[in-house]
Amino acid sequence: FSTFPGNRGWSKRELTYRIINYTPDMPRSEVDHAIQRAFRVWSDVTPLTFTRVYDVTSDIEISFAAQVHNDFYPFDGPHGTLAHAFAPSSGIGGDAHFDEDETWTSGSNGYNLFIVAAHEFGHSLGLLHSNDPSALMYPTYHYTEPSEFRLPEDDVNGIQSLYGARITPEEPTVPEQPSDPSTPSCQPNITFDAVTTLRGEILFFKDKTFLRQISQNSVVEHHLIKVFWPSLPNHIQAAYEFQDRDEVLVFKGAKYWVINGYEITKDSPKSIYDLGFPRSVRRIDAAVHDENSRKTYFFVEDKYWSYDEQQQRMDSGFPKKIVDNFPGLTKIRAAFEKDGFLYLFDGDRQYEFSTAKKRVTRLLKNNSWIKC
Amino acid sequence: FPAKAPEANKETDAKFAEEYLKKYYNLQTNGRQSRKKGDGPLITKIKEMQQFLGLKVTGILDSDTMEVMHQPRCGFVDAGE
Repeated sequence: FSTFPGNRGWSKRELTYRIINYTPDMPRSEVDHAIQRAFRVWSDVTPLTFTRVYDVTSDIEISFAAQVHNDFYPFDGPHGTLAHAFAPSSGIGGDAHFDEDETWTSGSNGYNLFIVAAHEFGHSLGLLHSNDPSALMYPTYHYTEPSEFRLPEDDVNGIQSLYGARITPEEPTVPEQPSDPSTPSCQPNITFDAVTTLRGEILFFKDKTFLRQISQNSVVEHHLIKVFWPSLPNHIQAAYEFQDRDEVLVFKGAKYWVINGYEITKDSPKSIYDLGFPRSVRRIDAAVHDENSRKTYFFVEDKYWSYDEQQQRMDSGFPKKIVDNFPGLTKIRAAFEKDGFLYLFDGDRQYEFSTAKKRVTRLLKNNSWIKC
Repeated sequence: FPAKAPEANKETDAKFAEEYLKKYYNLQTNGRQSRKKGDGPLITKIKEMQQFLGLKVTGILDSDTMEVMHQPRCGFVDAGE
């Protein structure tokens, strides 16, 4: 992350904002909601509060405009520049302008206003661009399902370097001690961030913890990720085991860590772009190595890549649509391989997939492997 | 049809890159290419951009670099005032 040299952000913590006008692309209520949620991204992690005002000048004035619009930075028509914002100060300081020549949306069929506004408000609060491709403050646009959006660590560190962390009465101000997490919920509809085998065990990652199924009949263990691997981040997004190298690769954002046994290799984290992903990919949803085909599959939104571990490069002709080669599946959130089958998770569904038969052979409950 | 000659592509890319670097990396040019030995301001700025965006720092407008420059983005500068 980076901040404006010599600009420590707003001196006050209670800020106001005003929506000057609306885009015709979206219902007003959806614009209001997107803007409110975008401010909450920052108020959730700092002492800042944002109050909407209507008929008086506010600290952060929000408007939609096209081409030349009473500042020195004209917009450029569809695509290219989507929006811009000004550093904290009086007058135009803090204001955010959105290019009306874009198509604004609450979903993914256009530019998601919530995502762009959350980025621009980072500038309004004193952040510059980040060179971390996983960060919200990275300069280029990247769609994330708003309901799954989580402010990346780089951005949390950046904004808290200006305003400190948010302290709420019920939260202890002492640093969190790694205490044993509560017993895992074994609901059939439990969802996982990532799943992988590791030397015969199965690890189910979720938020800051993971479930460890050591063998078929042992009672599942529940651990904090950081207790086993202090340098791994929480909320990892994908993981797979490549047994030929006795390695597990763990992915979050545009980085990945290599675990050898229980040790993280010294050259971790690495960049996913070294594996051959295009820059438009900012995160991996799931990954699995298939012993049958000797290929590793990476799943990103509705597409997937095939990676050749021997050649150490992506196979040509990818990405392909998941549904084209995994009939019945459009998105995959977590995956692992066992006894020649792939187990693919999407939401609260687990699909047993035979790559030999190229079809789903069973539908299982998500907790089918977990012995609580 | 007729397919643009590769040089035309190169020229288009160079023009696009110059605008991009002026806008987001504070490139200052008076339109003339530097005759001095070593990296001129344009190549220096291309390297600065590649460094910032996590690209391979080559100083040339390779496909990775062009792909990122064509991605929709925020109008705020990446470097400079």
